[in-house]
Amino acid sequence: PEAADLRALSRHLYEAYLKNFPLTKAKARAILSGKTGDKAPFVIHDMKSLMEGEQIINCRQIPCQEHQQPQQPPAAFAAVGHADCNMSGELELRFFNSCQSRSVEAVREVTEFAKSIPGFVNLDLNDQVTLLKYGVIEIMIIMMAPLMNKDGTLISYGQIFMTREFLKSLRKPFGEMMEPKFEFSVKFNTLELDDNDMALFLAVIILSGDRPGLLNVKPIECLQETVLHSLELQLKISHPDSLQLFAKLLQKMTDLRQIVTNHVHSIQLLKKREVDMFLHPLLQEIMKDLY
Amino acid sequence: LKEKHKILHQLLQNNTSPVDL
Repeated sequence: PEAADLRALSRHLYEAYLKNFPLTKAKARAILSGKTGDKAPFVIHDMKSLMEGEQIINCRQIPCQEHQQPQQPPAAFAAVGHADCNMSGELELRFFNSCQSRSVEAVREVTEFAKSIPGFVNLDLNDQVTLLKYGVIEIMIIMMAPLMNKDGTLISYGQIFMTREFLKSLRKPFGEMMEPKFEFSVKFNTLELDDNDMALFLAVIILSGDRPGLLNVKPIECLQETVLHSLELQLKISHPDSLQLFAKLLQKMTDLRQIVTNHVHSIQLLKKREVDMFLHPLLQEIMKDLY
Repeated sequence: LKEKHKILHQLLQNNTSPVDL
């Protein structure tokens, strides 16, 4: 009976994951390996293709895979020489703002997923806020991994592939921000988790009882323990030959915290350097006094 | 804490789109 309960929890979290996260790992890997049968994603590899791809990036609608390659860049962009330094600076900032919009949407997705974890909404409301504040960026980084390979990453719900080299070429500190995520993702992807494993792992991250400022740790740890059991069982079933996968996965949580700390410092640096930069109030809330 | 995290708190209480906030 206990194992049956753990399997039921696993199914429940997997369903919540599918409901709340539009681009699953299975779908992302199919796009990256060209097995969807649909058009290949639009590739952004330089400033010119970034200008051309902006209209796709800014389209908030979830695609039905059938996107068109952009015909012509909007007139305002077409008139801009991409060699122009100031203009590419503005373009970088606009791209950064698009990333912010997507991040804000991702926070909503993660919040809805968290609410679906049995027992989460019964926790002290202050503790729910704390768990999300500390968990969301870690979750976003984990969710980036399936979208990435060593050469680049899918963005805009899989409609665009942006090359790693291009991201690296952006001016400081933009150019430095994604490289640690690629390094993490390439290693993380070798674990070959599937979407069901991912759903349970995300729940484990959210239910971390050691977040600063938690008021009532015990019920959080109890919930996490159950999800951990469910994850351990799930991994045994989905990866019977992968020894120590459970332990390896838990070790990733330490790496994640370091990445988040560095990410938040980069954002704080950006805020100081870029006079025109606007940080969304929700992201400000999350990052303020985080680490 | 709730006061300092009004939007997060709102998201927890309902599923308002943060983009609309």
